Amino acid sequence: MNIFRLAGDMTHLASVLVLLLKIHTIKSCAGISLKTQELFAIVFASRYLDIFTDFISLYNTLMKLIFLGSSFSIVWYIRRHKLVRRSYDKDQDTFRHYFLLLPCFILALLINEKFTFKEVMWTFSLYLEAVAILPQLVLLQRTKNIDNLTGQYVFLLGAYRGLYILNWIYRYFTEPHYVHWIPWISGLVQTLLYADFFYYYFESWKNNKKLQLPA
Amino acid sequence: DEAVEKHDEL
Repeated sequence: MNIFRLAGDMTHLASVLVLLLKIHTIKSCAGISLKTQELFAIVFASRYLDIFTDFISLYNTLMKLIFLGSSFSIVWYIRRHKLVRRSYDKDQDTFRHYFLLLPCFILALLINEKFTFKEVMWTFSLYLEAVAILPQLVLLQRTKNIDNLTGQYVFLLGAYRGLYILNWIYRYFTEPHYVHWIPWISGLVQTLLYADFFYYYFESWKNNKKLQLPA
Repeated sequence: DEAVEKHDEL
């Protein structure tokens, strides 16, 4: 494992911890899109189907369990927890996220590396992850006061995918035959979706002002 | 092999 990959995983882990910290200790999910969280839960459930069939490493299995457990518990918190539920911006979080599922699934059926159940589901999870942040970005645009934890959460999520791109570039030059167009292109699309957010995030940081996205 | 190489990523 190279340093970019490890840094990417750690940023991803940090993003989940920041979100859990906000939800668990402050008992608030204000500014967080349930739609995006539901899509992430579907992403991990369809990607990690191999968790009980293929053993890669203890690190790999543990991280998969963490991402599965955290994504489903976040959805549970926002939907079911008495206090957290109350802070959910339901009227603002209106993105029709179910409409993303079918196109991603059809694309995975059409464009994949191997037409097997596990491989199609894995490909589907990559396509879905690429666009899963959209409801969250729309919600951020509508939020007047984006709190620090929410801003950091989205920043860490974007950084995670950016670091994965560096990891792929590194692996391409250091490992023979390492060519995987599907994760690369969907990962690139996913990172590009954060470009606008990154710009305003750094602007607010530079000028020491509160983060706000133009509607 | 190739399958493992790809699936070792999260």
